[in-house]
Amino acid sequence: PEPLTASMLAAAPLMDQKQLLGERLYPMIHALHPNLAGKITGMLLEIDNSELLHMLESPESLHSKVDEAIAVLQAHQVKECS
Amino acid sequence: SNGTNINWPPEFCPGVPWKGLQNIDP
Repeated sequence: PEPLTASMLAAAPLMDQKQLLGERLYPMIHALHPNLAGKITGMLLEIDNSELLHMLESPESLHSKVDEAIAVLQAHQVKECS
Repeated sequence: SNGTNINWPPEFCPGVPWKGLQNIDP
């Protein structure tokens, strides 16, 4: 699929923006953590869209946030998705 | 919400409309 851009996002309603970002983020997160991808994506979607766009373009940024999210999830003792 | 919702965070599923926190805290 073509890259997601800020202008594409801006043209969509707010919740659709999160949907678009989630659809792009999920496969990348799933490759890292298949069992927790849904929860991690849900957490990351609470971040500002501009930062999410940056994460899509910067694997280092994404990995950093994913690591943070996992630490928080473990602190909340979230069970793995079956 | 009492701030200790054990269902947090909401889970994103590809292809399913994302409702964010509305999923768990109506």
